[in-house]
Amino acid sequence: SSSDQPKDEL
Amino acid sequence: MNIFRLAGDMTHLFSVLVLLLKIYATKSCSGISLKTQELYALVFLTRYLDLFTDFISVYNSVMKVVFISSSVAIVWCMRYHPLTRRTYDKDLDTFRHYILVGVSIILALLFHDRFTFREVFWAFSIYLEAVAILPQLVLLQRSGNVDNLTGQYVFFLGAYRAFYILNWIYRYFTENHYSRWISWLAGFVQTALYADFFYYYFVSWKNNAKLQLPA
Repeated sequence: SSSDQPKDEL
Repeated sequence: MNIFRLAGDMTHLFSVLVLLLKIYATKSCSGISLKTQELYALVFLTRYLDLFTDFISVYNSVMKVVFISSSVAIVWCMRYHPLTRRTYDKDLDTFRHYILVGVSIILALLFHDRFTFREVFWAFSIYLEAVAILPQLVLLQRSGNVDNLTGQYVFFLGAYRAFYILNWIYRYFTENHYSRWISWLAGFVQTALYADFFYYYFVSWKNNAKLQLPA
């Protein structure tokens, strides 16, 4: 799921 | 990092530079919505909370500092700078932008990845950014003729999120289980809001005429 990914986008 | 995201970030950075140029070169912020600038400052302040906690890359940190400082500087200029503040179209910039903030807060409390402080603030910033341009678009329609730099500012600001949509499509196909449905939906709405502006911008460019938005 998207939650465990770091927010690497601006 | 992929080419679409880099193009998006560079377009976004360029839109900020064009806005700074417009205010500096014309010594005026006529045609610029202070409310949209305040909303963008809020978007960056609530999205980049991790600036001092999570280090992702020098590029990431530098861009966050640039976006936060430029948006806060523009709000300060338009509110308090003795020369610039007088040129602000106060009586045209009447969009009730606190409604946009309120709706974004409710949406963020309802729809988020995880119910944590960081994630709710991040979702809030995504929803708010999607609608932050509305006061500016309304002001452009009211102020009739749009000066070139202001038109270019809004154009690049709208184009950057379109590049981000391409970036999300690219990442969806190249990274397994990559899903950012909050960003996708909000990004789609954000870009769609520019549709009619893009149309009139293209028409004015094709006819080599002044950008005119229908009142």
